[in-house]
Amino acid sequence: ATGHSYTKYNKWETIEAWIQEVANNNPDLISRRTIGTTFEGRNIHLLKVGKPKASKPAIFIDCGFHAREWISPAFCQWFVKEAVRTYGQESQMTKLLDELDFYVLPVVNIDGYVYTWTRSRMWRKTRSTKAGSSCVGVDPNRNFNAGWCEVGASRSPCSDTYCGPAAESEKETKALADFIRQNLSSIKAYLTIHSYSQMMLYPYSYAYKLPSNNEELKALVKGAATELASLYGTKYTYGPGATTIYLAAGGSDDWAYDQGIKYSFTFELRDTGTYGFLLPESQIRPTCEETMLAVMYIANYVREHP
Amino acid sequence: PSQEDFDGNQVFRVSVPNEDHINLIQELANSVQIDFWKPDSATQVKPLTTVDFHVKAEDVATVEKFLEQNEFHYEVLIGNVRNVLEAQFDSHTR
Repeated sequence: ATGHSYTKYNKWETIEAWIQEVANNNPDLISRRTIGTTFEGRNIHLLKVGKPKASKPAIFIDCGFHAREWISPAFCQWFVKEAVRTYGQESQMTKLLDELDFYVLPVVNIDGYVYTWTRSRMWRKTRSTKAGSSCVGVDPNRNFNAGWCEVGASRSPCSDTYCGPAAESEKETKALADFIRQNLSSIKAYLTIHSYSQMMLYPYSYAYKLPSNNEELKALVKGAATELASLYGTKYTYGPGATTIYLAAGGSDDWAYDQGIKYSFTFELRDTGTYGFLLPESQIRPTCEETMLAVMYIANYVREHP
Repeated sequence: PSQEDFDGNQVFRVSVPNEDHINLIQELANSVQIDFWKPDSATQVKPLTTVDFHVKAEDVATVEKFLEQNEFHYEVLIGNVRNVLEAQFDSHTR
């Protein structure tokens, strides 16, 4: 993966080469599979990270839903790096990878990510086109079958929050949803990594109702936020999506929860607005380091409550 | 198309005290192309919150005039998006 760096933003071709390299170099810990292709025909890669063992519970982590949120794919790469670096060296990660698998989807919206590198840094949606409109793209986080297009989403193809012509209309969201459906019996937690605003959210976002294990999830994100803040003092707010941030239907965390994955979270990483989507590369390291603490906290809880 | 350069584009943070101001934000979004950063769209703006949005260089004066005429409290978070965009590549390894 020539030119790849964990402390730089990497273009898609570099990330794709890295995916192959990290899997090839760590066959005892990482396997790679392709779960689909994007609208423009790129392969959607998924890494399975964990010590091979029959019937292990798993945690699914995805990055890069929204194309311009570059810190998100940077975190997925960082997570894999840390897994490889610390397995067999640090007890917590070793225990996690011995007892759990992590499915890591490094970039969901690959076409959009490529577009931010080549045409417009501020692009958000997918790059699909539909008959009858000259506008491009669907908001992948409005495209899941969770109160699909009811609130906080737009039916206009030109809107940045366009929900699409149908739930899972996008090849990228369909591939992700199909994989989770096929592996529902093992996936115990779902984490989707976004930016910005420094929040940890749990269901629901498509309505003001609360999940049945609201108190458990609230305590979990509170603990995770405390862990995160312990490194650099970064403050995260947390709670159910609808009241903590805003109503938004069609999100992947709500969908995963309704599929039966009772530990489902959205992370909104740094910052709170100074740079927004243009977070400097010098903040990749501290952002990923502190996020690792929160993810490890949640993963450890899931390990203890399979 | 060539790569968009964002020169002169700005990002605003606007305080929204009540429903009247939400309606004004929606009115602004209907008249000028606004890229919402937080929340994701005009329909998600809530009272007693702030709204972050990105405006093209040619619309900056119009937006500022609108905000001032309607007595919004606001700040310019990013004075020139192009500069911040270039500055994001500040890694010492680059």
